[in-house]
Amino acid sequence: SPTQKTLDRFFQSS
Amino acid sequence: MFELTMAKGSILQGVLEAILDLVNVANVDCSSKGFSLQALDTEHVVFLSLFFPSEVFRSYRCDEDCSMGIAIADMVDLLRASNDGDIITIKVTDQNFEDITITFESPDKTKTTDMDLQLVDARSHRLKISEWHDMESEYQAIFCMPSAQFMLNCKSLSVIDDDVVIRVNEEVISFSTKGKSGCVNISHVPNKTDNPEKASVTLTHMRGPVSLTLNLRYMKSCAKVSTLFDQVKIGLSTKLPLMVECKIAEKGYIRYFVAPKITE
Repeated sequence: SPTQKTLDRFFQSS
Repeated sequence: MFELTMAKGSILQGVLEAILDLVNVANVDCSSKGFSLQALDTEHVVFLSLFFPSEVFRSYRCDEDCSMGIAIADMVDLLRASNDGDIITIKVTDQNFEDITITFESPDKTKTTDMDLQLVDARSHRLKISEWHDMESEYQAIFCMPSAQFMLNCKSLSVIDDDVVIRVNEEVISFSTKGKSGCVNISHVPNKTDNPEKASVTLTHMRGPVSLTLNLRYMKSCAKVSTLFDQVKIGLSTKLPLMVECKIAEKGYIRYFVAPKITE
C-alpha cells in the first residue's frame, strides 16, 4: 500500500 | 503596536477552532495589510497558510511588521470564554513582546475581561513557499467544488478506508477508495469555465490527467475548515503537495498543503 510522504521533500524549512 | 478587534464568533475565531485538530502552535505575521498565520502539523504532512486582510476585521492597526509564535489551542480556549455579543481585542505592544493581550468587552461596555497569553517559539513552523501566483501554474489540474460536497465525499469514503484517490481528467473528477468491506467511487462531471458557479464542480485549470492518493484524516481536517466557506478550490500535481484553498473576502485565503501517499 502507498506510504505517507512528508512535506519536507517539497518545502525548505527556514 | 499591533491591535485588532472582532466580534465574538467571527470568521477568524471559527477558523482557529477548525484548525485545532492539526496544529497546536502557529507562527503569526502581522503587517499593515493584514494578519497571516502559518502552521505545520507535528507529522509534517500538512502545512497551513492563511491570510486575513485588515478589512475583514472590525478594526485593525499594525504600526510595524511583527512576527510571533502563538499556542493556538490556548488562544482558542481563552476565546471560548467570551460571551455572545462581546467585542474581542487582540493586542501586542512594543514594550512587551512576550505576551499577547486578549480583551473581551460586553455589548453594553459594562464588563471588560483582560487576559495575557505568553508567546512561544514557532520558528520551526515557518516554511519558505513560493508565492501562490507562481505556484498555481505548476499544478496539473485545479478544480472548485461546493465545500459541503467536499466534506460529504470525505465522510462517505472514510466509511470504507483511510485513503482516497482523487483523479482528474477533462471528462471526470473522481474520489474513490477501496477497503476490506467494499469500494466507493464518487464521480463529478465538471463544468469548464474560469468563473465557477457556487453550486457546481468546475475544472478551472487543466494541463493533463493527474491522480493522487491522500490520507482521509487530513482531508477531513481540510474539509472541516472549508465548510466555513461556500466553495473550495483543490489543486493537484505530482510534483507539489495537494493544495486546498478557500477565499476570504477579496484578497484573503486559507490554504492547506497536504503531502500525498506514494507507492515506492
